[in-house]
Amino acid sequence: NIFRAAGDLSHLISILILLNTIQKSRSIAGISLKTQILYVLVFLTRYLDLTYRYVSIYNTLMKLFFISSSIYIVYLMIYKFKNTETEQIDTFPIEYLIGGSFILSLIFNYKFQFGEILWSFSLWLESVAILPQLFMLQRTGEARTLTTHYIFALGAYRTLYIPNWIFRWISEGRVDYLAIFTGIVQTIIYSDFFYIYYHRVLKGFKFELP
Amino acid sequence: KSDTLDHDEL
Repeated sequence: NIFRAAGDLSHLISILILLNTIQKSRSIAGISLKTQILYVLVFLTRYLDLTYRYVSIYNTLMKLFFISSSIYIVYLMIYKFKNTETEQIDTFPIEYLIGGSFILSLIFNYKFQFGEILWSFSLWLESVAILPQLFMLQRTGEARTLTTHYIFALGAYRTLYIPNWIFRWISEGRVDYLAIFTGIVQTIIYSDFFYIYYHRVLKGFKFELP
Repeated sequence: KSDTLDHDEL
């Protein structure tokens, strides 16, 4: 359906914006390495199911793309364009996010099985993975416009999945309560950012936090 | 139909 397609597209675009920003400016200023590391974890734990579950060629290619691009971005950030200044303000304690997501995945899952727990873990972790990045924005008070486009596209992906879930619930009777709940949590975390993005970036102002 | 949900989304 259209929402799911738009969501996936926006997810894809967000990664391309980020890659393009890094390559062009040859800098990772203002980008949280911690958030990017969390995404590697998210994609690895969620998409390793491609080794034992086949959905479609589209699904497989997208999964491979997200796993490889996220690892590549972390590689660029650590080895190629290392930025100690940015690292110094990237101080969000991600061990709590990882630990919390792990505990939640043990409690909430469809089956107490390795693959299912990993799947649940990835959903919980994804819902909070942007926090180090948002925290960094808050500390610096402003961001490059491209960085805000990246965050917006990334947030739009899960937000667009919400009407997709409603659509699938109506048309197929399919309800993935874990994905829906974590997707809503994720959207709430982004809501403040969306609001500022709408009021400043889209109206041509610099992204500055009030 | 399997007892776990089909994870067909990204």
